Amino acid sequence: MFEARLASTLTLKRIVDALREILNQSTLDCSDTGIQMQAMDNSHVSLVSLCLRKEYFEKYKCNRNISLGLDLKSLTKVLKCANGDDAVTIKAADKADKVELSFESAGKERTADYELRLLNLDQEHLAIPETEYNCVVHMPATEFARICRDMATFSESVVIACSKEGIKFSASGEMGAANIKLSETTKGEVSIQVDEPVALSFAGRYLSTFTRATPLAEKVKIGLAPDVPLLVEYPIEDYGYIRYYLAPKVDD
Amino acid sequence: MQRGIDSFFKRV
Repeated sequence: MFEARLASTLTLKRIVDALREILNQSTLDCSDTGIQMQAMDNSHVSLVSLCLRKEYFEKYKCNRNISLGLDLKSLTKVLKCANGDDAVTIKAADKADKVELSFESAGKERTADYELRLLNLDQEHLAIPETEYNCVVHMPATEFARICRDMATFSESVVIACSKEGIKFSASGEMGAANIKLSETTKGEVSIQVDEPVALSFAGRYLSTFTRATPLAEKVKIGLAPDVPLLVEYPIEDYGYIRYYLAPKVDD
Repeated sequence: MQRGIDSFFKRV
């Protein structure tokens, strides 16, 4: 038996919004410590990893591990039926072929229950090693979203170069070129830790997709190391995260 | 050229 209750549906809506552009379907792995999900996009260029520890939930019960295969389009449709300030309870019986979502209005005067059919999805799990990133940058999530949007105007490829002087995003195409550089700020909005400078090239459209997670967090963490995937991490309060990994482009 | 993410992480 699995049961998890969140005081507000809004975060769940935001989490699904952050995933649904990159994934159509995915499996939530629920255990007594919380919920995990990991999936690659269709082209196998990026990977998204979601973690929600049980402490994130108002109520959390999971007697035995259960995997919930979900169609994110269908889940989005159900979440549209709820108000952001509704409480939501997700329930599934052991070996169930459906999941139940119950919404309760803030004043408790309205309840609505929906059932969603579960999918049997082939799960591919990748082992993500602990990586020591040569460059770790924290910046406002809205700033990162703005940079990704502005870069996309110029080119498909974005070069991210990080050194002690700052982090620089560059794109050049037929129209011209764009360079945006951020330096560390004294107030701490932007922090830049650099062991060794790194410069890598990435497909901009994936970066833009990752910024769908912007409403979830004030700050985004970016990790760069030579010849490893880029890390873009959005914390979910103190109880979890969405991490996106993006494979770098290599010279033709 | 774009590398696949699965060339960096091992399948388990």
